Amino acid sequence: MNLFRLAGDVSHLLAIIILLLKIWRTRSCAGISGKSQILFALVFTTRYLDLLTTFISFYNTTMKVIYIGCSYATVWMIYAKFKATYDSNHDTFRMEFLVIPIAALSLLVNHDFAPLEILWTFSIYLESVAILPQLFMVSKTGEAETITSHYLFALGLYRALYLMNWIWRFFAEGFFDLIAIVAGLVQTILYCDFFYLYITKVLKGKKLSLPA
Amino acid sequence: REFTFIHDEL
Repeated sequence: MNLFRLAGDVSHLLAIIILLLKIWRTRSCAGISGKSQILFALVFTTRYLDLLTTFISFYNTTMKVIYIGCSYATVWMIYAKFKATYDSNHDTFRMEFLVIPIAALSLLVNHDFAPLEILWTFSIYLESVAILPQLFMVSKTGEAETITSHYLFALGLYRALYLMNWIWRFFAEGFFDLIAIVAGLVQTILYCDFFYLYITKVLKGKKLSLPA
Repeated sequence: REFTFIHDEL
């Protein structure tokens, strides 16, 4: 564990909690892509199956359980509890366009052709693009609530911090996982345009709106 | 061959 990774995990946790609290306290999931949240629930489920087979540390297990629990709670709020506020007309990204090619890719490019390993690989690839329905929704409506942009920033920052963690681990331990690194790079690059808007607009007190 | 990958990150 190094500082980059800890900061990355905290940023990830913060993102998840910001989103949960936003929906719970406003009693509304307006502007939130349920499809991205379904994809994240799928990411956590397929990645953390090792909870059943391998014990790494108390920290590791606790965080995994929290991520999975929060992610299902979010999906439940969007599709059940606050369904009436869910903006499905703007959440039109086709999930199968991501899930099917990624399932195929994880069968072809993985560390080991074993069920758990393939599911782990699938989750890494899927996570890298799972935010696309949300970004698509923001670009479709042309704006995002400030709290939603804080969520997106924390979520994007998490993988950027993990990239630094991987650089650290490469030099400190000689550890590198090419699948995670390439997918993490793709994931971080997808956020770059948003990071730019966040820094130039939201941090200056303006709402995130895209030029018409 | 009984090697399984341990993914220690989240």
